[in-house]
Amino acid sequence: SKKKMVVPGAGEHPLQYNYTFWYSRRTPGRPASTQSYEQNIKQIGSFASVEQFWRFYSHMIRPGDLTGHSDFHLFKEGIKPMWEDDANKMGGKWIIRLRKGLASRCWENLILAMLGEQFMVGEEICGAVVSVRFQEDIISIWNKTASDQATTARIRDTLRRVLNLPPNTIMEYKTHTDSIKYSLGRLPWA
Amino acid sequence: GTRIIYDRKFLLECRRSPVAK
Repeated sequence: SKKKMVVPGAGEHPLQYNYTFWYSRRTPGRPASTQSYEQNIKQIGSFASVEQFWRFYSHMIRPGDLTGHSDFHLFKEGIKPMWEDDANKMGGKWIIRLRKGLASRCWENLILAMLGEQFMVGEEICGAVVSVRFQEDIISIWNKTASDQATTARIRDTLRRVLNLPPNTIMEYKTHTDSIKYSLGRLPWA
Repeated sequence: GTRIIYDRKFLLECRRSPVAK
């Protein structure tokens, strides 16, 4: 069953792409298998214009006010925020670990840059994630082709510019195939 | 084709002045 794509309202400012907000929260003590991950991830809604984005965003809790093991995901409509999605499986992500207190501002700057097409890497961007954890928060931006070094370098440089991060911030690029390997390594039977 | 590019300042302005319905 194909869902109807959202369209901009009259007089609204269209975005280059439609996007979907997702939310996930991990139940403490449960293993993060693919199946439970997919069960825990919920769609919030999709939008096609700047105004529709603000209507969602203004009603959402700021990441810095979330508790527990929670994530917001903002992906292009039609791309699931999972490694296994066709758009993601050859891809990777830039990861930035943030000390507590920075997540709300960094997340907003990151998604505004993505929605406004500030990365200038064609069709490469898939989506962005903010992950709220116990001691630190993590933001990441996912792209389609992990092996495309010109693209990943351009995304890194744009991130530095739009996030206005402290100079000692460490940025790490991880391919999704590596993420899958390491997560399997943590399972008791692997 | 052409790309729809918005800077942060413009996106924040759209938040303050929503389209009249």
